[in-house]
Amino acid sequence: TFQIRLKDEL
Amino acid sequence: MNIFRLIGDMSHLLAIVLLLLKMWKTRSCAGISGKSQILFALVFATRYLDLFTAFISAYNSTMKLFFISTSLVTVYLMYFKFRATYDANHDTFRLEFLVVPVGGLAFLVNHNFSPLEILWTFSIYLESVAILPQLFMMSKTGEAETITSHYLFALGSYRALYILNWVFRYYFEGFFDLIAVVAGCVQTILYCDFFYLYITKVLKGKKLSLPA
Repeated sequence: TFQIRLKDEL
Repeated sequence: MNIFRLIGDMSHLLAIVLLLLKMWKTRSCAGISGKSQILFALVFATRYLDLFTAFISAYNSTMKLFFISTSLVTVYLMYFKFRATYDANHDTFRLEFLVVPVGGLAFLVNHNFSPLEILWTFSIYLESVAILPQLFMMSKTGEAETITSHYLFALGSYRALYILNWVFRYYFEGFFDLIAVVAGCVQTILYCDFFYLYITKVLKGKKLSLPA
């Protein structure tokens, strides 16, 4: 899939 | 957001502010590795590309912009404004020995074989070793200014606090990112020797000098 992981950390 | 992450982020912020203050007040970047600072700028530039593709929170975006801009300012101060004070003779770590293997690893071991994801992975791996030129430089000169050791302590503490954050998130949110956790542990381990010297020397009012 081309779903982009949401990265909430810095 | 939990307390470990918040304190971790604040520690990271404090580290960057300490470094900029040290350079600005003393008009000098003596004792600081420009190569580590170049790597940190590269870390932020490759990790925060999602500023343009995803919005998480105002906090998240503000911090990302702060990290990118201050890392560029730091590199500018070292290589242009205060270049005369830059200790290049002791800053001899070869960057290609880090960037090339880390780039290769990011291609091979990642969550998803897409450009943004590979760059994010590259950034995570690179951050874990980006302090090596700085540690290498200190081992060559055998000492560090007290303000520099405060900077390094804050910078190292940030990832250690993130490990506590990941333990917390694993138990309470079911969140687990193997790449970040392994790289974060490697990063923290690299600071352990420094942490020991910081606690046994700098906190007791002595200057950080390394055993010969």
